[in-house]
Amino acid sequence: EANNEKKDEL
Amino acid sequence: MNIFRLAGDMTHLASVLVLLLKIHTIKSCAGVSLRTQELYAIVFATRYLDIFTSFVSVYNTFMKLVFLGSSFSIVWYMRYHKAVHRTYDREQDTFRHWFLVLPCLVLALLIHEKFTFLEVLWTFSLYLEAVAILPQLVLLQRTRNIDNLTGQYIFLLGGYRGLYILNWIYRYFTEPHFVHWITWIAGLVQTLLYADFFYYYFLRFIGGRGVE
Repeated sequence: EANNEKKDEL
Repeated sequence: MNIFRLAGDMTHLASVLVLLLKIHTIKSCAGVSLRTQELYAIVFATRYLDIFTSFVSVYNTFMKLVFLGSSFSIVWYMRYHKAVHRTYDREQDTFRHWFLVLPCLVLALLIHEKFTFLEVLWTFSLYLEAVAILPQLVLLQRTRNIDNLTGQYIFLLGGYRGLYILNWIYRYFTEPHFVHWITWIAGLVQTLLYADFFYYYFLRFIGGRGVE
């Protein structure tokens, strides 16, 4: 699931 | 969100505001590399493609719009605003920045976390951002000393990714599975490229002289 996490950083 | 990332985002925001302040108030972009600004516009355009498809938070979306809007406005100012355009140092700002774009795109096609359109372009934006400052640093060496606002702009721009490195260290120790080698290495390279600028910038603070 590491890959599917949302990109929460700018 | 942690204090390092917030500080990083605020530092990045400050760098953009300092540059917009300089260009908008004194109508001058002397010492600023248009090529670096163009690269940054590409960085944000390819990094925030998911702005309308994946909502993270109001803060996240707001900041993406600010970075997109400011980077494209700065390019517009430097290219088309009659007063600002005159102060652009075209003869000195000659770094072949398009030679940076292609290798970053090829590298993104070879090294990425997932082979999807969005992910490859997002990875491309990371690699491009790492080297986007090069035209500006080359221009800085050619024009020798620069005004305070431009110096502060570069300092803040270099500092924000350094704060992001602290954020990645913090998240690595506090969140399981938080491992992003590509982002970390690109961020480290980006920050290291500012090393000699930081050295001279601090000398200026200590010596009280202009940035030589």
